[in-house]
Amino acid sequence: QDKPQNHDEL
Amino acid sequence: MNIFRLAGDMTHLASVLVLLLKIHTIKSCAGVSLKTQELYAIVFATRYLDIFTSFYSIYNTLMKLVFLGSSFSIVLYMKYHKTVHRSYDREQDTFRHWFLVLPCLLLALLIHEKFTFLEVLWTFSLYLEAVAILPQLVLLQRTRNIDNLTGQYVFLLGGYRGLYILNWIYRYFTEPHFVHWITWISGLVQTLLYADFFFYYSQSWKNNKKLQLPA
Repeated sequence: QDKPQNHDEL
Repeated sequence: MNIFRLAGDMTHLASVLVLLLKIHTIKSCAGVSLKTQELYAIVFATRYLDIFTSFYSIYNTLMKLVFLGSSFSIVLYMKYHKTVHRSYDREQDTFRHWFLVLPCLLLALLIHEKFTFLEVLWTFSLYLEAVAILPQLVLLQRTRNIDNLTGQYVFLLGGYRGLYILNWIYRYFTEPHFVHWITWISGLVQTLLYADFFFYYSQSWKNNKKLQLPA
């Protein structure tokens, strides 16, 4: 739940 | 990393380099909207806070630092460098850009994937980036003589958004669970804002004439 979202793009 | 995303990132990088070239080498920011540049500085400052919390790759971190550094230095150049500042079209660049910030923040508070500090700021940066080009487009429309570098800068920025859409389509079909509605819709809105500009840019290119947007 507390894992950050995967924002692998710029 | 697919070819569309790499091409998109490189186009984005090229746009920043073109702008820095104009400002640093020619010492002119004529036709460049300070309002848009301020919005981009806010966009990158709020989006890339995750530099401190998540690591994806050296590439990712380096690019984030480049976009942060370049956007802030462009703003500082335009505001405080004597020669550059003198070439700034202050009277023409009148878009009330701060009025874009609050609605984007409210929208991010209402519509987001996850209600955490970083996630809301990330979402805010997506909404703000979608509309950040507006002051620049308005300024272009008012400018009689759009020089090549300014035209190329906007063309490359729009190209970067278009390539990112191809990247999302590619990722949707190749990566399971790759669904990001907020990113996609704001990216699409952002790209559509360039449609008009692209039309006149291609016309001027085809007819080998100077770029001029109708008032």
